[in-house]
Amino acid sequence: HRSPLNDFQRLRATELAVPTEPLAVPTELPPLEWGSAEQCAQRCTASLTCRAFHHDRQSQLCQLLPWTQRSPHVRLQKNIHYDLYQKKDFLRDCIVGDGTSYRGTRATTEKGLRCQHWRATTPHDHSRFLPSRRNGLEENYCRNPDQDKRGPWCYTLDPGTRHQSCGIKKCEDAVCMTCNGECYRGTVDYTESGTECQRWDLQHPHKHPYHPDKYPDKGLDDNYCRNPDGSERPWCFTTDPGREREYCRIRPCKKRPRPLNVTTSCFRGKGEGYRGRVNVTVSGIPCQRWDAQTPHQHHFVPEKYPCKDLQENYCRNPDGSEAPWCFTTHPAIRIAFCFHIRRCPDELGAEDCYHGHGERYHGHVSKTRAGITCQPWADLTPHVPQISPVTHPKAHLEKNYCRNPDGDSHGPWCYTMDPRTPFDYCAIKPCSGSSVPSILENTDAVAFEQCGRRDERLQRKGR
Amino acid sequence: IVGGQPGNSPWTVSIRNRAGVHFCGGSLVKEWWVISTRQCFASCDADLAGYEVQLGTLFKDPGPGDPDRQSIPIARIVCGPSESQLVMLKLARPATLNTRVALICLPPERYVVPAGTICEIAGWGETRGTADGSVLNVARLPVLSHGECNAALRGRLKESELCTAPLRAGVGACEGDYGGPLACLTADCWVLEGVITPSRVCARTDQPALFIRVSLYVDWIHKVVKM
Repeated sequence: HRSPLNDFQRLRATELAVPTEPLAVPTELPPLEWGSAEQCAQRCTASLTCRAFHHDRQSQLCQLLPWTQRSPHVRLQKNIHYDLYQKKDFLRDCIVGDGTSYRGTRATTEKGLRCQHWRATTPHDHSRFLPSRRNGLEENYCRNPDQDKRGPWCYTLDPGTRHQSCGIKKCEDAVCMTCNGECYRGTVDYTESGTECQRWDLQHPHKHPYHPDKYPDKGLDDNYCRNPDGSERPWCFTTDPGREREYCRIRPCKKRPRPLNVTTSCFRGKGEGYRGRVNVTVSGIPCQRWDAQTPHQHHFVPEKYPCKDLQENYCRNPDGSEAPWCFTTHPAIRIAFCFHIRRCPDELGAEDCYHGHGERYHGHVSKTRAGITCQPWADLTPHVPQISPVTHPKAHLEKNYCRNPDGDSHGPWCYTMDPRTPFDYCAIKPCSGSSVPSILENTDAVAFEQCGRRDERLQRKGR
Repeated sequence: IVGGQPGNSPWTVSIRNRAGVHFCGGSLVKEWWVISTRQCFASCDADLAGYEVQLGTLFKDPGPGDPDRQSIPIARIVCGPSESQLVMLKLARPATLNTRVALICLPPERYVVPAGTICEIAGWGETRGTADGSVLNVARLPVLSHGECNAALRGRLKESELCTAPLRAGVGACEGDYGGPLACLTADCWVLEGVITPSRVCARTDQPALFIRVSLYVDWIHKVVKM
């Protein structure tokens, strides 16, 4: 049940640029072949020279490549048509097991001695390990052709030291994890029992909800161990059909990180840094203590989540949910969000003020309340303006200053330099005492069309 | 919704997180646009990949075969003016309008709902055992005049807030309803006059319930849609 893609690391919308220098390796590009990413991976694995491949998802074409991003003079570049798959062994800076499959470019020993080229016979003559198409003895890179349990080694350029281990770390030690490993982005791809992980972008052998596209901030790359759901440690779905998921063994970092964004009287973002003492749900139900397992059993045991401050029965967010939450003491209600905790204001402090609605504001503030720089009114990118110095010549639409050419009742605004945000209000507040007319009025004739009608029969029927 | 009963509100949407869990409500004001409250979202530039709105069904967690259900990914969030506590959610594709899915009207700018108007809240939130929590519940509430409400709240009422009178029976919105509509029948149409925001207690019997006054932000809503 392992996918041939398990040996590869994927980079989306990326291609390897053809080596720009005259190189020993052939620079004519291999022909395009038809096939799915998995079929191309199979071919690349079977080939002695292939180290990577481009895959065009649209046309289902692929191109096997004899180099990787680590090869000399080769560079990565954007290409929305291709995904680049590279053999992990050529990219990893750590070793799996005894490192027999290591194909990285480390060329110094653990004591800092430069490695001798495998094809050289000075200063150390040897005939046991000469480069061949199969054994990966390349350049003067550290390798482990004899399954030495200390891992990859090399002959050294020091006449007094024939060979020496390179001291390359095991992957489970190379990148340590803090807290519960939510931010772990290392390259361990096997579980603590040694079972290989299933790729997150595959739904076999185990179907699962953690699509990398749905969880863009969880680092669900390839088949590496991750912690997208607030578990105790990084884990993965396994390639063993009989075992859905399993924890991975990752070295904990010695230092515990300082909690970010600690707040007590309000919560910011998803409230993962909320350390206040609200401990009742909105509907008045007391929260269950985190160190209790009744009425609701759970795995959020405080000592296993040292960074999450699961004290008492306070609302907390140990798993990246929408907001702080808690188990409730009501047997029928397992969890309740604590949305009634005030949200911390997340806007820039005002840098100026305006009178009325700011139609006559001619100040020089030129950024939005979120701190995004304003687009110059005369520019056409990133947003084609519907309001410009041409359409509103008397509105003083100078440079990229905040203005209120359309009498917006919420104050000066501007088009923004963020392609996703056409316009926003500015870091300017009404001047104190500026009398904004009480804008609540009664309007007599009110009429609506194409909205607000429903099939009242459904209402009477109820459900 | 506490103190309500199952009902039909074809503009009320369920907002679901990446795990498919309902966490807030919203109102469909245009085929591409839903209005909800800022309180429900981590930030004004949150990456909402994997988040969806669910419409066209009365069930909170309908079965896969529910014929009328529409699940539409949320493409973007746009935050309202600072004190509005509103957000607009742009959908990845337009909602299909039918007997189960309809647009709610927006009020005229600065429109004031006459005191005593009977309005309706809807949501899939906590019922506190007063109704079936697996379906959409609705409840009716009378609008309280600005002056009366301001008096009841000892002058703390903001212009951007709209009040409904407390009912002895304890009727009101609760956790999971936030972002949903306070809809009022005006000129034979249902109009979105308020958006449900979190309060510290559900369905109070001793204090007016507060909603975001939508008519104050209709100009912003139209501007976002236009831009």
